[in-house]
Amino acid sequence: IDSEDDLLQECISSAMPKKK
Amino acid sequence: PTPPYLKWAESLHSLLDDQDGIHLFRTFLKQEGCADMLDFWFACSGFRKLEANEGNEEKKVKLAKAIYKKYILDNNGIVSRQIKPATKSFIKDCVMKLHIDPAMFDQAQTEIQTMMEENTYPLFLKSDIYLEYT
Repeated sequence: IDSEDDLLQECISSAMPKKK
Repeated sequence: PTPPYLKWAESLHSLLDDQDGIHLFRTFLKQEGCADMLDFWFACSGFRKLEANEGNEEKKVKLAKAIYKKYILDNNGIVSRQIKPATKSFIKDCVMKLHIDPAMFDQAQTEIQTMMEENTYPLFLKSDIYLEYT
């Protein structure tokens, strides 16, 4: 379950804009 | 130069293109009990991006299943309730048959985006949380 959540979190973060 | 918070009022995309904007919008959505909508929207974008890297089929399958399980499977979830039944069964089909496609969540993402543009985004711009920030 943890790894699924980690995978999701990583996926969400990867789509966010980087700090300008 | 235009301050970022004025840009946020131009469109949902300008808001979602700024880290501080996302953070404030998410705080607002959390108050309203629908932060999952924003997380789902970013998860869909992230999933589509995975396409660029070859050789992570297993990761894609795992991720597609995780997104499906967390946001779509539960019909009472805030995201699931905003997605059309036909869109949900299309995604379910893709997951069950392991037809993992980078665009498999696109329609669902569009439906959630429309919902945010018509509903939560205008509410956010009128909210105390945004007005206090400005």
